Amino acid sequence: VATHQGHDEL
Amino acid sequence: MNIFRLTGDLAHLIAIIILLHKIWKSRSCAGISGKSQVLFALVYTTRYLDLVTSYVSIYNTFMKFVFLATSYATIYLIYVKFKATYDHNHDTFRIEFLILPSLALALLINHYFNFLEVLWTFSIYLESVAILPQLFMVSKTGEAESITSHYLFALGSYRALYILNWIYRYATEGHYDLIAIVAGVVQTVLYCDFFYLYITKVLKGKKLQLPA
Repeated sequence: VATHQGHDEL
Repeated sequence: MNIFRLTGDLAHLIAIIILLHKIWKSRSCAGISGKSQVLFALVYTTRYLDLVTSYVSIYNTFMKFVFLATSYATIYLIYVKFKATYDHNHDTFRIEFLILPSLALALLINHYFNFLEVLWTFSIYLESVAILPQLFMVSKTGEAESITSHYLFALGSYRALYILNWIYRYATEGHYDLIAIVAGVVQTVLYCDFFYLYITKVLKGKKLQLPA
């Protein structure tokens, strides 16, 4: 599930 | 970080280096869509605003800076330094038809409704279609230089490799982000026709020429 705290990909 | 993600990022980086090198060496941006490059700069600017709010790793921060800096450098080369060689008569795609629907969709379909998240979502949607002015330009002129084809192949491969990365991440971490996945699939599908021409023509030493 996607985290809403920040995206870790470019 | 896994091998698909890393090679995806490297393909993206190689694409940018090919483009900058081509423009710099030939002192010309003929055949390159300035509009696609403006869209990419808008994509990176709206996506990497999180540089100031969230830290992931040195690698992420460094790559974000590189993508931002090179996208603005490319725009500078096309619209300022080698302006005389910019083929604007063939670069006629109306980018508002990509920007406005991407913005509307980002406002409607997002993970979380706040400023940064909506801009991140907008950047994902816009990136998926940002190459259209370039593909439109190639179809209008009916051909592309080999080096432009290599650029497009590397740029298209990047999101395709990200799809493998997302499959891998889902299998190993249970992590998935539907917005990125759907947009990434759309983005990759848009390149399929080009990939076919690249493999059947450019790799065999022929020029990328569309059938009349």
